[in-house]
Amino acid sequence: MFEAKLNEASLLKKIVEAIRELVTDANLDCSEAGITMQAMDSSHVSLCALNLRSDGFDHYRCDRNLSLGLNLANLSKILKCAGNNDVCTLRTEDDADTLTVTFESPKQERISEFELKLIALDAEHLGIPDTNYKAQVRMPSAEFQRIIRDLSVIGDTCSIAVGKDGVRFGVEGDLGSGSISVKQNTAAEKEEERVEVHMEEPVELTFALRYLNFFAKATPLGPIVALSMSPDVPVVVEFPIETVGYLRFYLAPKIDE
Amino acid sequence: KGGQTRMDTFFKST
Repeated sequence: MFEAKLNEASLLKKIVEAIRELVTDANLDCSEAGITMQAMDSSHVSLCALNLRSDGFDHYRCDRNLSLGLNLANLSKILKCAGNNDVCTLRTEDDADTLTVTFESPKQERISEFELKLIALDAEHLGIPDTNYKAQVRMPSAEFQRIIRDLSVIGDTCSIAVGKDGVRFGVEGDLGSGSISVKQNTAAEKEEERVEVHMEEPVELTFALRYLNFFAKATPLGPIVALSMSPDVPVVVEFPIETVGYLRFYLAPKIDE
Repeated sequence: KGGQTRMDTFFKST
């Protein structure tokens, strides 16, 4: 059997809200090591990868590897029935065609149980090689979200240039052009307010703001976002999930014609 | 503006 208990249903809610506009259906791959999920949007232009380590759960048991095919819109409907502080348990028997989702309020006075139908998905799984990226930035996720949202009003694409002093987001549109530069700041009192650049060489790539906006929906997952870039390969936009794992998004840079 | 490359161009199916 498979059973995974999370102290806060809100974490699962945030994960599903972060990806459900991008991904319709996905397999949750469960093993002794934890839960992973890899899925592409319908046009296969972006990819998201979730990793939740088993030791990040309150309780975790997975007797044999399982792939649970889920419709994310339907999972979202069920998660809306959970209080943010509810304890959430996912459970399925071997060969079951449903996933049992349980919410327990902190004082145990309210217990909800749902059976979500599983779907058979013939999902393509891509091997993502370990890559030594030329430029990496860690910055506050709320700042990233705001920059992407603001630039989306001006244009369709955004250049991201990482240099030794920081990162510059540039945009061009019918009304003109603009840029927002965020300076490296490793001295900020709180770790989550720091902007840190690690680079071997400056990298500048251009991306579709439509997809970066989808990725920014993961902002509630944590205070930090990490961008990893190398020339001519997909950017990795990673939202670390404290003590549990991460949610990563991949998007290819725009190619100049 | 350029085109958008699919992910399976970069990462191979396993």
